[in-house]
Amino acid sequence: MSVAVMRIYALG
Amino acid sequence: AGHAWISITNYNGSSLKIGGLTVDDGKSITVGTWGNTDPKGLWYNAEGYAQSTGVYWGDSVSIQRPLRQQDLAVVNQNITTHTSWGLVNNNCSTFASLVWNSVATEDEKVDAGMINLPGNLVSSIKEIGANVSWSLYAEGYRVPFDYPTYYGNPPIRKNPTF
Repeated sequence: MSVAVMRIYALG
Repeated sequence: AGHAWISITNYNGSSLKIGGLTVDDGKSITVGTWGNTDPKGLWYNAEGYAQSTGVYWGDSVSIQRPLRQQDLAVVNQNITTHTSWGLVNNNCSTFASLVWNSVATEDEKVDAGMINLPGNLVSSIKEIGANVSWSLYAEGYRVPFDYPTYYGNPPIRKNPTF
C-alpha cells in the first residue's frame, strides 16, 4: 500500500 | 543551467515524516540541492519559493511513482544524508536521480549522464515517460509550495538567497 507519491522534475 | 528536484506528497491519511520534516496529509514538500544559493546544499521547498519570489523558472518535465512506507524510509535516509552540493557529480541532478533511483524499478531508473546535468535528466525522464507510462509523465507540472523553506539536516527554517 502506498503512503505517498514522489515526482522527479528536471528543466534545462 | 537548469535545475532538478524531487517532490513528495503525503497520501497516508495522517501526517508523515518526509526527509527531516513532518508533512500533513494531502500536503507536499520539495527537496533539492542548490549551488547558487547562500548557503549551498540541501533545501526544502526552495523551488516553490524561487517561483513565488520571481526567480527565473522554466517549464519542467517530470514523472511520478508511488511510495510505500518502506520506500519512504529509503528515500528519507537518502535525503537526510545527502545535504552537500558540488559542481561535478554532486549537483542538483545528482541528488534528484540518487533519491529517485534508490526506490525506482529498473525500467524507471533515470540517468543524469556521465557528467550529471539537468539537461540529461530531461531526456531520461522523457524516455521513461515514453517507455513506461505517459500517464505518469507531465510537462510544466505544478511545483508544490505548502511549507516554508528549510535548510540542511536537521532542517533549519530560513530563506535562501539566490
